[in-house]
Amino acid sequence: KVTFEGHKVLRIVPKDEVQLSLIKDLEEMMEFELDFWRGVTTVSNPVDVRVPFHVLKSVKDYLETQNIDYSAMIEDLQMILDKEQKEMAAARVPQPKN
Amino acid sequence: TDSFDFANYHTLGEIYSFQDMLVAENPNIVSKIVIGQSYEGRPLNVLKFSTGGTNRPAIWIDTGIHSREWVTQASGLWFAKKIVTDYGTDPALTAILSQMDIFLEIATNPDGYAFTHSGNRMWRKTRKPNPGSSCVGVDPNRNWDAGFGEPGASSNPCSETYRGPSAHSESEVKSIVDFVKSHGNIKAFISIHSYSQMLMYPYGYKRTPTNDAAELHKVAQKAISDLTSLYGTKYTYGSIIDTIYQASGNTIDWTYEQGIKYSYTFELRDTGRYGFLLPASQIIPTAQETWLALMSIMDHTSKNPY
Repeated sequence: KVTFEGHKVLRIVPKDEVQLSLIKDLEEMMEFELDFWRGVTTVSNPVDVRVPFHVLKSVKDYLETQNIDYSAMIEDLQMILDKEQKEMAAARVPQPKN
Repeated sequence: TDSFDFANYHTLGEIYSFQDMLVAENPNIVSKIVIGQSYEGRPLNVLKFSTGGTNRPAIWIDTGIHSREWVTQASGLWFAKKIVTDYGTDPALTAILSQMDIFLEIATNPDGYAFTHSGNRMWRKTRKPNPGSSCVGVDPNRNWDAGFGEPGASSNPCSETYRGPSAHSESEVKSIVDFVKSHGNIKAFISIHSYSQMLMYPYGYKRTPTNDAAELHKVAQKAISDLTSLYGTKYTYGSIIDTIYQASGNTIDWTYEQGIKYSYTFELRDTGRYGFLLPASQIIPTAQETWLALMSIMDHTSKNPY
């Protein structure tokens, strides 16, 4: 089962057309294995991207070097997935038959 | 189905059982149609809500074509129950069903959905292998024969928006295509995704507005006003290309080009706090507010025959 330890979902907000195009370039970089949850649209529209742990530093460096604003929308993806699993399991506890 | 837990996410098996149970409980109004098989051989089930007649004009609703968008399948379950509960008590829905049938496909990409439970919660695409690539699956919302292969989809099998080798290459898509064509009397087609809180109409693959853009916009405006009235959830609306981005080969561009005027696609909650991991506590509010918008579109469709 694929797990997502250390993956973050970053919210990136392009300020101008140049930044927009730089984020589009990021979308094309298959080697980063980025998963764009909300793709690149227009200036000021947020882009949400899941970044695997092993490329997190490179992606952050890329954004910071280009002065592109970002924040962590989801700090720890696996933590939310574990919680979701727990809730589903709890909901599935068989009810006593009447 | 009265004791079904609509406030939690469910496995594909539970969804299939729910569908069978709903049919068994309401044989006068619900039946199950299998329109095809997924790549891995799972049935593509569609619930048909009908009060009689043959080949009545119909409304199509699908949820879960992108498997990881769990709130959509969960909302589909809630819609199914809502239809049987409200029929006979809600005058608007009763009037719609007196003239039209409703088709609801809850798990439109069952292989992907099963895989989100067993292998990768973040899986979006179908599960068919791509010859010559280690990457699996096609984006079933880029696989339709409407601007297929044009900008707004990827030709790379490793991309999340991979369009596939040819239009309708995915059985999950082809089965709907065949069903829509053979039915021939579908008047509204609503394909439901998450997240971003949007309601959109064609086109996605080109900038040219549709001939019905003004009416589609007005209907969207009313639908969103109704949706927002419940919990204040803010939606944007417009054509796909103006509201999100260029997306070629998408579902509703194809349905519109087949002559289904009222072709819409939703992006349900949220705007980016949880993304595809919307907490289960938000399923029912999401479904409730979406239902108001669906009712608005269905009502308009039934009152404006074409």
